[in-house]
Amino acid sequence: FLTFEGDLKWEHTDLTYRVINYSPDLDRAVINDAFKRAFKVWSDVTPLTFTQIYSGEADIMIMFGSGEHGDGYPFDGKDGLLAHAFPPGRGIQGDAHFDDDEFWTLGTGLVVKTRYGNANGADCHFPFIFEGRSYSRCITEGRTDGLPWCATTASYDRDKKYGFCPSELLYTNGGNSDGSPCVFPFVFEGTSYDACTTDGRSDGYRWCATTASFDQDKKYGFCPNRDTAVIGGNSQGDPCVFPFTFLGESYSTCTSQGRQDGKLWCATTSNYDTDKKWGFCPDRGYSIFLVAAHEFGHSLGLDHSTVREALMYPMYSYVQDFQLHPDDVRGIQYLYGRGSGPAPTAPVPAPTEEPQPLPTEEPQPAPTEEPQPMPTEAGSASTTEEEEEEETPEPTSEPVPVDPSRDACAEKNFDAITEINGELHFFKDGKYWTLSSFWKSGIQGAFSVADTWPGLPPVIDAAFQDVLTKRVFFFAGRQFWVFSGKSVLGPRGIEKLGIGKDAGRITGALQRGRGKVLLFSGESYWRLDVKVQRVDKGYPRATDDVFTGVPLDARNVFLYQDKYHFCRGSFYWRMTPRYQVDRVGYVKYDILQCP
Amino acid sequence: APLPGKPQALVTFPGELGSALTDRELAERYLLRFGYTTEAEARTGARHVSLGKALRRMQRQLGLEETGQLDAGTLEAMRAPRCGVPDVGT
Repeated sequence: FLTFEGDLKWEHTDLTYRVINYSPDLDRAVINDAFKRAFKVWSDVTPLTFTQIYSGEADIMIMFGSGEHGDGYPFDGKDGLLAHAFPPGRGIQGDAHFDDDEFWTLGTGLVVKTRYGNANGADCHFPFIFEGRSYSRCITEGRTDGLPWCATTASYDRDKKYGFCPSELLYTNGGNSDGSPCVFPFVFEGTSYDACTTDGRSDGYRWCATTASFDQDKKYGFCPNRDTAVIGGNSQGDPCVFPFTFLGESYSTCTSQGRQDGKLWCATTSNYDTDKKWGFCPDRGYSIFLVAAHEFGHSLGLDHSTVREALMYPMYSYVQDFQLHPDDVRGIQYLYGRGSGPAPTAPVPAPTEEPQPLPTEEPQPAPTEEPQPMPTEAGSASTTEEEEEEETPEPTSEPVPVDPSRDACAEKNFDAITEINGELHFFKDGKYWTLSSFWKSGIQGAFSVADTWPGLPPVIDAAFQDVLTKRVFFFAGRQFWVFSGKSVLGPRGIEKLGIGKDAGRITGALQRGRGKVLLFSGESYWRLDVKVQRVDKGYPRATDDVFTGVPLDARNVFLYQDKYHFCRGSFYWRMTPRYQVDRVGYVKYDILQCP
Repeated sequence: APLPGKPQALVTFPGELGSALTDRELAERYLLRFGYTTEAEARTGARHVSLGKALRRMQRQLGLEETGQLDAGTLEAMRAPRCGVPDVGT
């Protein structure tokens, strides 16, 4: 092994990383999981720990880019250079960059992760049988809304298991529209577009407007790559068009004609000769996990190894059951020591290439319009992505309704109500229900609080989600817990937050932006600085001074659809950000929409 | 696959970075990019001598057979996908 000149290394062991943007080749959850496993390769054999953060400067900033991407070390289109990283230090030091002209997979070909449907976010199974025909791609047959879908088993006819494929008609990534799908046609600089475009951008990423006019609303998102998307060329992300004409001949599949390197390509219009629009066809691609594990080795201070089987060997080769080579272990332990892990007499079998059971996101109801012959989205539990840059560390196991018979509409009141990942959560006696206002498919649940947030008491008083880091704070009595996915900090006493002994239980919370949250107890409220986890000076203050006209003994206080909600008994008072009560109604009928 | 017997016309595809390089150009670019040669060495008159020395250094680093020649194995390694961090130098 080799280290960089001067044995560059990090002087602290609790390292942070942040994923600035995501390749459209893979679902965001797949990329996050791959990076997490890649860091675990190194934390398993050292005292180092790695925490993903979602804003601000992390030790290791991760990004995807093509060609020249801002650091003066340009990438080179498909293949060749795959990625690079900088040795430990401040600023760009430690950062890792990945060439987005590559086709990123888990090393064995296209990964098409589905959303919604009834397959819990499983990947497409190619080929699959539908109505007796075999398909090896996403299809729109059987639907009238044009949403591409696939089966997640070998036969849809037999198993009826399916999900929706990545497409701009279903969601977008990044941008400023919280993942909303594209709206076609949309107007940009006076021109009407009915497909994703790279116009107006220099980085080649395809985008669309999420309202009818970008010129007017400035709302946009980046288009996910469909399963037929080409890689690189001059049409990154556009689908192949078959048949297409090339040098006067017609082609209905990818071809290597015209090339010396034998790579398969296709045209993205019906006539290459006239339009010259083309790209490479999907191949096995490069394992984002393996390349990331190598680059993170650089970020930690390892240079290239001369040992061919070592992870830090500079050339890429796909390995099915990856194991860190002793040469890599010696190198990293030379820099950081062994840590508490067992002495790996034989290399500890690192996670296999196959993705671990992917952390699936909160259950999301499927798109509403569901024409036959598709099954109705009964209990669809698929994934969705919070599209701001912040990605919630989702609970690692999919919440499965434990007691569908427990009906939220039968409850007189709730222990706590709060919005998590864009869904309203109603907690009662160790159970909870969720309601999404975006997808109109009603109340989901009852789920078990203990399954989703192990360690919480059955009865909680209040909860809120920190919008910056997506961590969820729970309060019960004078204690609180902080959950990041399934990992929890606590219980700790609320006095640690600076809330005095005179305060009783916390009844609710209102997110105020810029990392501030108002915590309500009795007839007072505190302003919590979530980052430092301390209440600000000058608190508590009297609720009545600011929030006039709402009950002072509210059982629940929560922010929902940008308005403050105070609940008492079966009623709620809704207050505008300008502190005007604009509605009083029934929690059951107005918020829960019970029949 | 190319149609048998039909001379395959090679096309330069728009947007593809860099047109086809000769083996020597490929080698010189690779050795410079990954730190086996320096700009100065690449420009001096004794390019043949420095190329052989740099090739031998690259072959040793990557565990290839040390021939100092632009043989098939070395060219294949130079075309293989890899990390962009230089093997030698900063």
